[in-house]
Amino acid sequence: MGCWFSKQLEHTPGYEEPAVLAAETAFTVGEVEALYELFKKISYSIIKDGLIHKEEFQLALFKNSKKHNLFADRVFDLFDIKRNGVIEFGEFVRSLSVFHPNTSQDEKIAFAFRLYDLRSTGFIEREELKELVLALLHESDLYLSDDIVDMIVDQTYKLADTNSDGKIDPIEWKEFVKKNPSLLKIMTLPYLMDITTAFPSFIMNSEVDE
Amino acid sequence: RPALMNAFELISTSQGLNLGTLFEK
Repeated sequence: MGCWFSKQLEHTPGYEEPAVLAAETAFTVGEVEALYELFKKISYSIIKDGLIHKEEFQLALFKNSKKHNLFADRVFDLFDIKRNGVIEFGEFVRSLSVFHPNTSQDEKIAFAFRLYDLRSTGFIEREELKELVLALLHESDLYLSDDIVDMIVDQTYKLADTNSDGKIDPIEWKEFVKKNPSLLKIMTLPYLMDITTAFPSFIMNSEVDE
Repeated sequence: RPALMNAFELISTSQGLNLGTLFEK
């Protein structure tokens, strides 16, 4: 028999058991439960339905629900595994697991590839890379002439597109990242090592006796 | 010359990719 307190808890739509998610990801059960606290906080911040909508994701990232950003859009789309416009708890945990310090480099490399493969063609195309560079410059209020942007993109392409077919494929991407490991820095969130202390309120609500 | 830095290096500085802010209280 569970305690009376736990029976009063209502879960968000599409909730999945922490034990199931822990088995599939780099997180422990306790960490998944801590992530649930974070998930609830974000998913009830604007539209109170227990699902993370784009504007809630933007609010959590930028403290501004109206801030459009190509990179945040891409991350949101990859987290939204079912492609139904919202992030459910299971999607949130599975996606964040890629950013766990203990997750394999290969998984991180593959995720980063998908992030930059804007049109999901299976390649990072020159136009996509240019679009990403322009988005970054715009976001940073920087202006560079088109020539300079082309030069940066061409230079990078010369290094990454080793078979010179005009596109970067997953194998070339992997080789390129191995030579430039700093590119993967954004794929690891040290916070994820210590989420149970980051969200201690979980301790009060825990349903699991550990 | 910083203008010719690796394009991926450049875009990895985007705020939109810094998921750490999700964890800020």
